Amino acid sequence: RDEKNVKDEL
Amino acid sequence: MNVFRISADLLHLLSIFILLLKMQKTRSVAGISFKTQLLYTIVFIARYLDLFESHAEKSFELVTLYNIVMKIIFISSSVYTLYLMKKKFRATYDPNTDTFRIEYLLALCLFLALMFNYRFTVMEVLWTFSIYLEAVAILPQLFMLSRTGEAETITTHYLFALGFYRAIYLLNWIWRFHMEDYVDWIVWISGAVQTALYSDFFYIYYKKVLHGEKFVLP
Repeated sequence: RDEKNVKDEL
Repeated sequence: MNVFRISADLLHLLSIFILLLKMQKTRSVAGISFKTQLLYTIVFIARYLDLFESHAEKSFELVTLYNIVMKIIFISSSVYTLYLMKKKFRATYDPNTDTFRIEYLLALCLFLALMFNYRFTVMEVLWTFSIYLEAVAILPQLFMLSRTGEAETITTHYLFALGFYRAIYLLNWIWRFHMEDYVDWIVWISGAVQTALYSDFFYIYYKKVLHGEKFVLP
């Protein structure tokens, strides 16, 4: 999991 | 975005549409657990608090707009469902069959979110809490179903769509793991638990409803 912790799911 | 993710989201939307249709057509909320609907509303609000963060510095892609629209639909439809159950069709709601203790679920999920999260910040713990809570939010509904022993066909279609959408998300995660090296253990384990909770229901739905029979517990 990358550092930015992008939540691109719903 | 891949075909599994978009199908799952559309199925989730369809489930919400079926639920609203059931309530409007039968003018009744009989067979629907208010507690499950309340938990979903808590899930959506806790998870989508990022709607209220500034979007100014984020790169604006189409998927961002898609997510924003879906989040607004999920929050508003769940609040509207609560309104229908508590106000408009209140007389048709039977609290005596909706007796699952959600306090324990909420406490357990909060505890787990505080213990097992990616980062210990308010937003991140609330997001994690919402993931854990979504996994078990169907329990009051399944409990209610087991108490009444049968369900209207349209209600079973709603539950099927709601359970199956998460099952398709599992395929989405397998796809993303291979294509994007995407890893998210919190979401994966919760999603697997969420899908597993439906297994009995899926089985009876397949055996009875798909063969034109009424949903009746054996």
